[in-house]
Amino acid sequence: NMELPLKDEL
Amino acid sequence: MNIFRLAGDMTHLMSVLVLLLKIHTIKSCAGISLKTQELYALVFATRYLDIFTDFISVYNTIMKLIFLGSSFSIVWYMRRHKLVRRSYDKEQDTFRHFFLVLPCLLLALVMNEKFTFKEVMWAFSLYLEAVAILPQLVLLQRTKNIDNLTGQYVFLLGAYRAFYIFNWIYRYFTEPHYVHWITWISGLVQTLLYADFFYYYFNSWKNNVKLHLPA
Repeated sequence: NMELPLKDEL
Repeated sequence: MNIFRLAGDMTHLMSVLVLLLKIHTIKSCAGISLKTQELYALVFATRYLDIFTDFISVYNTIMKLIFLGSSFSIVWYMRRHKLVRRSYDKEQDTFRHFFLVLPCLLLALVMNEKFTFKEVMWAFSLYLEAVAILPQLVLLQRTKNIDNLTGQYVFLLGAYRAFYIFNWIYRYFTEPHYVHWITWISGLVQTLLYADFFYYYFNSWKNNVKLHLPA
């Protein structure tokens, strides 16, 4: 499954 | 990381520190909406679910802990601390924040990047953050005299998201496939909600008069 990019923002 | 995002995070941090300073030193939360503080605690609790699963950077983890710790301790101060709670304006702070939480939750169930618990909670936290300031803005309209620290708190809180908008524009043009419509629209709505406050805040600063919002 297409992994979503990590949420790197606060 | 870019200068806009760093400026945004530092402004956000300052807003929290200004509020903690006010509550901790003069033991007063006059003019502060407990409803907004509770909504912010919920925003951080649902936004940072990944704090122990996804490690981004030391900076990211430390900032998340600061925002979680400060938002929950502010709620604790306003609810439990015998001196601070006395200055809480219960009669004026009557915004029913349940009517903000429910629509945001329903919207998050429909509009999200992926229908998983974490992604729905993440979208919910963005929608909720966009409207979390409403009880505070309503309270400011009701309480005539807005003290400087409260005015600075709301101003910094609005300014941080404005910096983030520049950060999103910068990242859109510098990083391929950087598209987050949910974040962008929520952040834009959030900043627009502060527009009239900014207008009156800037005028009170320019004319060097006390900040006063029209009824």
